[in-house]
Amino acid sequence: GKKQYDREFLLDFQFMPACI
Amino acid sequence: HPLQNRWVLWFFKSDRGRAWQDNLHQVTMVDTVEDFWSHIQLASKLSPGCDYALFKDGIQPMWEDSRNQQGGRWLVSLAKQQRHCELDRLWLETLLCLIGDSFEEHSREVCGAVINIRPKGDKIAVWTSDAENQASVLRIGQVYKERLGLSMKTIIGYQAHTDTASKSNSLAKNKFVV
Repeated sequence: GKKQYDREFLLDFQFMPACI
Repeated sequence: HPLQNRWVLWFFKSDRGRAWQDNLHQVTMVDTVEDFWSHIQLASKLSPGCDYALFKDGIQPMWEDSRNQQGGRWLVSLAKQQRHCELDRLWLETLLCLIGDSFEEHSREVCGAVINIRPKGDKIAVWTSDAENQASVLRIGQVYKERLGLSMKTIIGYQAHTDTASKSNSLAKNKFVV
């Protein structure tokens, strides 16, 4: 399905370390 | 959290001594929300004469690319003093629109976005693939202007790349405005 994210959702990840 | 599209971040540093294409460098590729945040840089860190571009994988940030030739750009021209307070916010919002697939069914028309840091005024633009697709271009422009929080009286223009490429003076004519 379509992966659409609104800005609030995206901003929640701003300071989360990327899980590599 | 996978993105709808894979995106490539490009960096451009103008160097008169070299061909334009040789000044364009691919920085990284992102296809998840987490990737995006771990790679993205503030625009205000760029020095004058430099650009960032975030484009869908497979599309180069230049007019000549087959997906850009018939297209154009929604252009936001910033006043000099906006560099310190607005630049980073406007660029980040532009990127969130792209990676969030925020232009409804018209998102597939979006190719990418470019930010130019220039002494005479910075510019941010969203590139779309078909300048003749009025419905998509206008809807993308309306959503974009709203997402940037620009006031109703602030007008942004859409220019076809063919006009920008052949313009005599510094201002290519607007095909659309919102």
